[in-house]
Amino acid sequence: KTRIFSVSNQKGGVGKTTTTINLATALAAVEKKVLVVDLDPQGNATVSVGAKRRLGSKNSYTVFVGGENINDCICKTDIPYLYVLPASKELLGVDIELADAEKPQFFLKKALEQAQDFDYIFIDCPPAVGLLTMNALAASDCVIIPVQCEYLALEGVADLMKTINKIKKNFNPELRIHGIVLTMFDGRSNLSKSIVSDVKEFFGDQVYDTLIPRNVRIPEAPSHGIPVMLYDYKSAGSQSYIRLAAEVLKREREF
Amino acid sequence: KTRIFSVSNQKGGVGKTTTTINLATALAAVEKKVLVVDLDPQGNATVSVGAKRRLGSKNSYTVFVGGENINDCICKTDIPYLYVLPASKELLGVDIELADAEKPQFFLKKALEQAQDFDYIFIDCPPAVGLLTMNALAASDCVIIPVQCEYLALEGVADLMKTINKIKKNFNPELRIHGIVLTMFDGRSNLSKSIVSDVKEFFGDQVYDTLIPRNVRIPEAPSHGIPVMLYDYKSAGSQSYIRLAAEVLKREREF
Ligand SMILES: Nc1ncnc2c1ncn2[C@@H]1O[C@H](COP(=O)(O)OP(=O)(O)OP(=O)(O)O)[C@@H](O)[C@H]1O
Ligand SMILES: Nc1ncnc2c1ncn2[C@@H]1O[C@H](COP(=O)(O)OP(=O)(O)OP(=O)(O)O)[C@@H](O)[C@H]1O
Ligand SMILES: [Mg+2]
Ligand SMILES: [Mg+2]
Repeated sequence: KTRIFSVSNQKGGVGKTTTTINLATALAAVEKKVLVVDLDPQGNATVSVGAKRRLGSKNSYTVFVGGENINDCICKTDIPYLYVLPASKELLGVDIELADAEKPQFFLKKALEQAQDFDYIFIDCPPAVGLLTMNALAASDCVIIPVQCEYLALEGVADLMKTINKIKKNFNPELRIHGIVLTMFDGRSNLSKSIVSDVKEFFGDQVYDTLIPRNVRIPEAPSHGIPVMLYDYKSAGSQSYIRLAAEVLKREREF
Repeated sequence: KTRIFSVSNQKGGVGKTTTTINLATALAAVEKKVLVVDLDPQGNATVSVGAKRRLGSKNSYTVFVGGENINDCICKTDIPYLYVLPASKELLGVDIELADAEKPQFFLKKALEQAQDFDYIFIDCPPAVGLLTMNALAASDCVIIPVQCEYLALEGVADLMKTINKIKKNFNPELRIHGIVLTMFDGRSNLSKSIVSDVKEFFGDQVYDTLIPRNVRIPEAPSHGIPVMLYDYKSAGSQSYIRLAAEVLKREREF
């Protein structure tokens, strides 16, 4: 059975896209067949794996709102076992367009049920809690929550947990929090360290042991259209995502 | 006449809140009466000036959707001449709630017309292009666009310009782009430098000369509830925002 993960946090710039594509790449590297669904109108996940945003057809908007068959819209990446459903700018209009539809939260779930024989599907969410993110959470088995090691990013985590519980109660009782990943950790900063201890104290086992350090190679990779894991395998950024993927797989066995 | 600025970019984590509160503080320091309107449900601007998010009344949601008189909801900050209209979680529901309302784009404009004798109003926008941001743009004289010096942040700027032009054409012909501010510039990174030259080449004079450097004192300030300008006046972060404020005032005289 395909395992579907959402990577979500309404706080902007915390590493959702970076976590989505690097986890997906690490799982593809161990020959799991993985699909990245880009649900962010900006299409950062699409660009980060070397694909192009599409307009009008064969994209995550035409699949989930327009009813196109997902298998006709998925494209291969240069990375074996890794596929992507590209984003489209048209996703911007979803909140208003689907506001009156019947069960607007389940459009994506229906579309993903058609996707054949993937081991994992990762959905990259936009920085908001609108209908796009609600569709992602309603369609998912699990959620991974990136939290940047900075004070402003802490404020929104409790809100996000409440939103996830609301979706779980009303639309998707199977939904579980797979884990919280602390990103852009700066070992020289006391604030960064105190944020890590606060989050671990508050959320306990839900927090992955792997900390993702702030690493200058990470923001360089998207300009080459490849995940940092391929751009600079030995970098601290890549190595931390490899460790995180191992931790994700370990939890999968325990679930 | 009150000058109203929106600080907007749908890309997350690019420095919208940081730019809003530090520009507002710099103008308050030269005795302009300034109001920060926090339109982001996360309330980062509210927290960054030492106030608290409010629920149920006297917040940016009850003012712009509920029709409360803005003058009853504004609170002083510890900084002379600086006031804030706190955010509320209830802002999350605006897209769906106002979808059927008449002229949903003008709710904020009507509410801000009541705000008395401010020299400047700065609206901190969430990382999205939904009804909250549309209300902010429809109510504003000018927009300031923070762009992080990283590759993924470039992708969305052209989209944002299109959105601004759409709002200008359909809802607010006076709206102008005041400027683009490049943030989190890292002088050691070639990518950062090439992003600066790309943005300057593409957008020319619209780009402010002042570059905001990546500076570790900036993310520390919100945990103390004060803008970096007061937290560490001599830091590179503060000094760059003071220079930016001077540039903003210079452009104001030229407009
Ligand atoms: N560990 C890291 N170290 C350094 N830079 C990072 C790290 N993780 C992400 N980045 C960079 O920070 C920026 C924000 O990351 P990313 O785009 O993945 O966040 P996001 O949460 O998906 O943003 P949005 O809210 O806009 O969707 C990007 O330029 C990315 O390359
Ligand atoms: N020049 C800078 N140097 C270092 N850190 C910065 C700088 N500007 C902002 N930051 C930090 O980066 C994070 C993101 O900035 P900020 O919250 O202002 O962005 P935003 O665009 O408002 O985010 P959102 O999209 O969630 O509203 C914050 O933790 C902030 O303190
Ligand atoms: Mg993203
Ligand atoms: Mg913000």
